[in-house]
Amino acid sequence: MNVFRFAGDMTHLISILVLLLKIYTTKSCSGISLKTQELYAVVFVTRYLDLVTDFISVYNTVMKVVFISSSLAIVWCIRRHKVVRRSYDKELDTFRHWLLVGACAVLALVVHEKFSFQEVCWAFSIYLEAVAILPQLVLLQRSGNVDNLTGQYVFFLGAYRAFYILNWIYRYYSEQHFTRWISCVSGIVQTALYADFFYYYFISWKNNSKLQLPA
Amino acid sequence: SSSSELKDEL
Repeated sequence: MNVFRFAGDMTHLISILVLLLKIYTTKSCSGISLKTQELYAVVFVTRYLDLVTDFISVYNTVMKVVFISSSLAIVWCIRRHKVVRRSYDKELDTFRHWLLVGACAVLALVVHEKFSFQEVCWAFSIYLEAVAILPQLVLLQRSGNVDNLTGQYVFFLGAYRAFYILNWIYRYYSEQHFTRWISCVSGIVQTALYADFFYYYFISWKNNSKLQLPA
Repeated sequence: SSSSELKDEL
């Protein structure tokens, strides 16, 4: 565990806490894409199948359980919570996310390291995570104004990916550890998707103004 | 690294 990897995991955790904080304090999920949250729930459940087959560390197990349970809880809140669900921007959140699931499933069946159930699921989860933010970015762009907590949520998610890339570079030089190329390529694609958002986030931060995305 | 190597990243 190096400082970049730890920073990546922590910013990932912070992003989820920020999202839960927003939902809990405002009792609202406006600006949050249910589609993206559903994709993350699918990502974590399919990636962490090794929870039952391999033990890596207490840290690893705890984080996996936290990611699976928090993503399911968030989906439940947006769909079922009697107050929260009223603020869901259903008409803005129309991204056809099951197409992404289908495309990633096909890709995982074709491109994987080993043809086993767990390995194909793992590759699928990596591909799906790379594009899971798309419905959220589309929703933000459509709604124009982004509230602070939602902006911070997306910012921390993007920071998590950027730290993971630094972690891979660090591991390559310090441990001669080669990150799987499936992870590398997907991770770079995933981080690149945030480039536009980061640009406007920093401008609003510099000008001390509200985050607005161009239509 | 082989594909049977443990995946230690999240």
